[in-house]
Amino acid sequence: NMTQRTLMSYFNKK
Amino acid sequence: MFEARLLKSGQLKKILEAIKELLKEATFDCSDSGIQLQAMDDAHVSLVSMCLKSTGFDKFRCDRNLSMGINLESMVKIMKCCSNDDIMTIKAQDNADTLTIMFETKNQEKMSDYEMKLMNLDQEHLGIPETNYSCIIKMPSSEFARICRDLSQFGDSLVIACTKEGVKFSTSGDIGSANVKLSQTSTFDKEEEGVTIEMTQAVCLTFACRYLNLFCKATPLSTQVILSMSGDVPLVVEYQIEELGCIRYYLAPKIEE
Repeated sequence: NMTQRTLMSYFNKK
Repeated sequence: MFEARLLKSGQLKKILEAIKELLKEATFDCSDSGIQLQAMDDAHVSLVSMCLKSTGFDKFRCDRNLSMGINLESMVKIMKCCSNDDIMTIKAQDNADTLTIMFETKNQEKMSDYEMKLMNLDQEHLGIPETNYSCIIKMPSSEFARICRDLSQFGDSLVIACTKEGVKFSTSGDIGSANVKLSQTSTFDKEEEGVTIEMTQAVCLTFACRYLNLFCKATPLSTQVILSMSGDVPLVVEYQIEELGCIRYYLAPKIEE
């Protein structure tokens, strides 16, 4: 089973 | 005062078509260098980053930095009122709560103007780190759109595996599996018709077909698409808009639980 990551796991809020 | 004149309003029409299904609304940040937009879809899985250079416009004036919150559905309605080769001008006063969009036919026999209300949007900008991607694939945008469309019939996820030999797109689902493999083109007449791969390390990642298909709405903007990938980081799908700028889409991968 695959889980969709979100961008927050990779990019920080400015 | 902000004023930008574009000789082909069709370009902005295509840009809106390329983002309107991912984003309901977005902030257009205007400065003297051009117009920038960065926004995530509601699920925070993908991000659109667009840059239109001031030099790509016929005229561009931006006295003070201006952030315009725009309902994209409303703007699409306005853009439906012009022909692709109409000249368009967008205009706003400093601190304005409306944007004026004007169209003129080339012979100037028909002029129309529309005023659109601007919105206050919560801006949530992400810092995207500089990345040296392990694989950079350049290919015809129509071919990429075709592969995404074809393979999404079979499954929800698309595996993109890039090696020295080429790039393989795979999917599987209830009815079976599908693979499309593209090799680097050895000879091609035009650069935009070829497939080229720059690779320092092989990469294999899985992405949601739904988002890839939405990114492909940008296909009319560019004959080529550039896919950048590294292990366990978001994919970048980039379309360069001739002389005007580019649209980049970022998509977080799916991972094994």
